[in-house]
Amino acid sequence: TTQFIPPYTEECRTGMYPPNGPTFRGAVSWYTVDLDLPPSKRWTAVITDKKTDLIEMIQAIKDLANAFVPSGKLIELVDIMLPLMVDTLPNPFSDEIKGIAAVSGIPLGEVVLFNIFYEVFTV
Amino acid sequence: CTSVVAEDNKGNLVHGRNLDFGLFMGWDVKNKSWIISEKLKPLVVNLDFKRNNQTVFKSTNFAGYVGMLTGIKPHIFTLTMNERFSLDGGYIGILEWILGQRDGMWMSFLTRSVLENANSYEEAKTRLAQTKLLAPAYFILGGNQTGQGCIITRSRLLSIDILEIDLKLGRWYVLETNYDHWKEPFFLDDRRTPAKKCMNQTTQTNISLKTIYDVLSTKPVLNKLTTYTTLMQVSEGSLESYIRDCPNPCMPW
Repeated sequence: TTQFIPPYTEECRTGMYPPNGPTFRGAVSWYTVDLDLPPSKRWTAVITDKKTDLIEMIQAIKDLANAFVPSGKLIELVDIMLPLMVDTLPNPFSDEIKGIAAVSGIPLGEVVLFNIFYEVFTV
Repeated sequence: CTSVVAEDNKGNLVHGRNLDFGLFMGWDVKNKSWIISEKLKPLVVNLDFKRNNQTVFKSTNFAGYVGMLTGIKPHIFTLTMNERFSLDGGYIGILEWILGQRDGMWMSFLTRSVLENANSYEEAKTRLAQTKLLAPAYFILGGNQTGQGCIITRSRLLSIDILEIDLKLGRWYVLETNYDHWKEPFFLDDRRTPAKKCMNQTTQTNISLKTIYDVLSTKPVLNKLTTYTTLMQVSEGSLESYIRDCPNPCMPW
């Protein structure tokens, strides 16, 4: 019963498809990832397109981390320690992550953090 | 997150999911939204993974993330994963990894490997159920034959439970949010009850990609954490996804 609290809950919606209206922000672009390419090259097209948004999102996570640890030590730890960890990750993931860091210009440790975030988030 | 696999009365399997993320990671008071969820939305991409110019699998992803949370191996199976909370969580797995114990797999690397290399529903189910993980998870898997739809509840080491579609028992769909299906969800985050109410109201006769989208658009199944909705139909080999918004008033989770 704690979940039936209109207007935060509502009757079952109908006729929402095709997606439209205020709950539909937009469609999603398609990209091809060519698995015949070397792992470090596979994500170049995607990251070239999305680099700015990726940098913004990672900056938001860094701002959050700095809110918890104002000294910046947490980000330093990420930037120093996680690059050492990337080579322990199995391929092709390790080389794909390095490729993404190279194309985006984002520090490798921060790209590693994004990719293991599910495990880190449990902290 | 909410993931559902349903079988209509003609035996077609459809798979839909809302990807919710960013809880407690900064609340934007002015816009009444989670900061990280909003930053993730522009990064949502659909990916067509090809080898020898042939599609191996397709996925909805966040640009920069090489693991998989949502995907389809056309005409073979569909796969999504939802987060599972446990005290024996990912941080223990990471600690073990740092200390040199590396026989477990990172969750999204396992789903990526299954989408890339498994060639049947049964093979995918076995690998998702039996591979040691660094963090617990729910895997929601749909196949290409009647009855092939399941929720695999995983701890880091074990497959705790597999709940499968069973038409004889009237279970024409399986639906997972973020709580073990044999337990009551956390009382302040029961998205399961409203979602199941809408599935039952839709009925097996009327279930389709369209009506699953309706279920996934109903608050609080749609909430401030929802970044995208993906709809997949294995028999068509189709995957489509939409970036979502939840206008106020809307549940923060």
